[in-house]
Amino acid sequence: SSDLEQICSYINEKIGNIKKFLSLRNCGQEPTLKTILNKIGDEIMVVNELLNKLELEIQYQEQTTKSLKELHESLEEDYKDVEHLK
Amino acid sequence: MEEEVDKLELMFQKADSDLNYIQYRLEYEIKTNHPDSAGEKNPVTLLQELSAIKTRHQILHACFKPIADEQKETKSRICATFNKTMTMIQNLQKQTDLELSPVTKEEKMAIQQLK
Amino acid sequence: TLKGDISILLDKASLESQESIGFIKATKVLMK
Repeated sequence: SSDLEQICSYINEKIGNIKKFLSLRNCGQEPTLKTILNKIGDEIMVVNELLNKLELEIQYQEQTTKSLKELHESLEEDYKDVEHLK
Repeated sequence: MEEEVDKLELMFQKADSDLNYIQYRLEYEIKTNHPDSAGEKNPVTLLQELSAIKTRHQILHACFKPIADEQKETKSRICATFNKTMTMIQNLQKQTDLELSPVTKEEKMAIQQLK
Repeated sequence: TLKGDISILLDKASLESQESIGFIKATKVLMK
């Protein structure tokens, strides 16, 4: 039954997509819908910019994690030195 | 029974290919009626970009947490190593009656920051 | 919204970064 459920959700998803396209089919003709489309386009650009920033921030976080690890290693060296001193 | 199952399978495959064809025809019609122009994208392109954005967000969201957790763990390890080093130095100080220079303001702030 | 989620995540990430940089600086002061 789980296979059957998977097939049903797969088919339903496709039907959902087709309904979306059907609703968008004539949007080009209506000026109001056209402006909404343009607004969506603008919003997508803004969200892409945010995602670019997030990607850079995560790369920066990876570098910071690397520096923290290096710092920990040198602290361990210091600890060994003090132990040796003792 | 098996024959029935085969028949059902064929029906699903037929439904799947029909749906694919309908979607293809709709996309084609929308793209031809509303070609992308400067600044104006057609709905199909926008839908594709929207799903790409959702995928990208999921990937970045999945990246973020492990890196933050790793940083937290490394920081706690740094604190632990620092504390044991300082404890040993203070013990050595006692044994050798060697006075260390007083903690500077900057060092006090740093200790606060570490805590 | 998706945009809101991404902005929150972005703020969180940059806050974490600032905190870590402060932490690294403090540790280096104490290691001197």
